Amino acid sequence: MNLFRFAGDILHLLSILVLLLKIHATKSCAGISLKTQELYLAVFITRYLDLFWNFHSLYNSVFKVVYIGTTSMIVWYMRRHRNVKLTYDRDHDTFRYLFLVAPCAVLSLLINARYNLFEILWTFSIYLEAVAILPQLVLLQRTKNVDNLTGNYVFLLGLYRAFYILNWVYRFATEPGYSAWLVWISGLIQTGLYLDFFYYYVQAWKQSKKLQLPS
Amino acid sequence: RKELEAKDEL
Repeated sequence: MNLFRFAGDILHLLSILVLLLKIHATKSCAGISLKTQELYLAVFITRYLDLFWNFHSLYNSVFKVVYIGTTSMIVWYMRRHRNVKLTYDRDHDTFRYLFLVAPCAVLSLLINARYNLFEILWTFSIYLEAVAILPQLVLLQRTKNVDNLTGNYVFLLGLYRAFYILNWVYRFATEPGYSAWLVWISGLIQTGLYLDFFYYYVQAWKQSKKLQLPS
Repeated sequence: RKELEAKDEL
C-alpha cells in the first residue's frame, strides 16, 4: 500500500459519496446515467465475489462492501425511489449495455491470466470497469449543461484512475517482479476516456464558468 | 507469477 493507491481509493469513495449525497439531498438524479451505475455495480459484484473466501486485508474488505453498498443505493434511488426515479433522464441515457458487456465478456474469455470461473469474472470486471463510464460521458455530451455535482463526480472518478496509474508506476519502481499488464492496459484505456472531459472541466474551472461540453 | 495472485488492489 502506498500513498497513491490510498489517495485513489479515497477519491473513488468520495466520487460515489458525492453522487449519492447529491441524489439524496436534491431528490434528483438528472444528468446521471443509470446504465453507468448498473455497469459499475456489475463490475463490483463480479470483482469482489471473492469477498467471502479470499481475505486479503480488512482495508480491502471494508472498501469492497462499501463500494457494493453505496452503488446499490444509487441504483436503488434511480430505479425505485418514488421522487428520484421521475427525474431520471431515460430518453437520453440510451447507450446499449450489450455494446460494452459482450466485447468485455468475449475478451475476458480470450485474454486472462488463468482459465477458471473466478479469474475470468475478475478479468471481465477489469475490462468492464475500463468502459463503464461511456454511457455517462455520452449522457453528459447530450445534455451539454453539466451541473456542478455531476461534473465533480466524473472529475473525481477520473482523478481516482490517475492516482492508480501513479500507484502502478510507484510499485513498478519499488517492488521487484511486480507486473500486471492486463490491469495496466485496461487502466490506461480507462483513464484515457476521461482526458477529453478533463480538458473541458479544467477550462471551465480556470475561467470560473459553468461546465459546458461542446457538441 | 505475481499477476496470478495480484488481487491486492481494489
